[in-house]
Amino acid sequence: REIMLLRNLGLPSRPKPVSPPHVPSILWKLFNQRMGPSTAKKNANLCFVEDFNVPGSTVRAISDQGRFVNPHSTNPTTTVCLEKRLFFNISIMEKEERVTMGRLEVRFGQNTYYGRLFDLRLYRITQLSLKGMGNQKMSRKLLTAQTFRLLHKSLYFNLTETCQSWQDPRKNLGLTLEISPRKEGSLLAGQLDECQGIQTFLYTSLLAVTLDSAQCTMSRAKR
Amino acid sequence: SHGRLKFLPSNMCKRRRLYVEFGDVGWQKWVIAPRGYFANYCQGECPYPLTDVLNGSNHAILQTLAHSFEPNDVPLPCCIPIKMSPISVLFYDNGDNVVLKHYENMSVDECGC
Repeated sequence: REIMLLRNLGLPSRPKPVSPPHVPSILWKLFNQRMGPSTAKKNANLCFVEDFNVPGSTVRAISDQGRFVNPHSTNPTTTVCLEKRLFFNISIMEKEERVTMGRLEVRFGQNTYYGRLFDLRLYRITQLSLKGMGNQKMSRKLLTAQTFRLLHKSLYFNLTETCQSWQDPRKNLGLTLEISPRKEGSLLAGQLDECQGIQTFLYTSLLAVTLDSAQCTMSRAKR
Repeated sequence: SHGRLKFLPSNMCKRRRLYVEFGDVGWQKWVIAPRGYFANYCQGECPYPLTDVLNGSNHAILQTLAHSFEPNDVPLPCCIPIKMSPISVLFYDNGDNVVLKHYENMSVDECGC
């Protein structure tokens, strides 16, 4: 009987979280906006997420299931400080759901005003290599590249289009994140502390907003 | 705060308070918030004649009339929710993701015949 009830709520079975992550503050904020004591419940539009200005009825903070890669294992001369595969299992979404927003957060443990500059590159994996072939047969497409200083603890990237295409599970091969030090004039290549600051890397997380068309019928605009 | 206050005899169709605590149904390990909510329910009689306060539908009025002629064949209308509201639930799914989802028709605001 319980399973039947859970299915009606869109859950295949009773969730059994193994290592439940912390609840992101943005989700607490959205929850309190909708369900808090001061909420005007009757007027709340639960099919629109005002904080992101997108239509949506479900917001998910999806855990990254990717692994770290030792960049020196495939290329001993590389200057890359951090290389990580990112994989977000979005097959958990129901068929009726349409992604209206995808935002990747790259989180660091601390920020430093005088921190050094880094280059960040985010690739989308378009073809995987066979086991044991390393990165040689893996093809990837550059999604974004930017230079940053650790002024803030988090960096955000718009992945809406990528998430929309990932709804076809065959197209979801994940991402690769690479961070390398930017060569500044006063610094010499090969310095030991080149990667200092990046060790504070904590985690990546994907915030996805979806709209269930069956649940949220959009009203026609008034003439 | 939901709906109008109605002073009806206790056996008449009206909204009854029901607070569902997720801990009581064993869902506390994966539902993060709220801890519970006012689900409420409808219970009571819809007798002849249906007064305004019973929120009788046109169908219920005619069914009541038919019942007065054929009490054994036609039952009295029943008491059901006529206005419901959604709630939002914050929970963990099976992939250890945090989900904020809104569910329609979870809380009974008004009842009628």
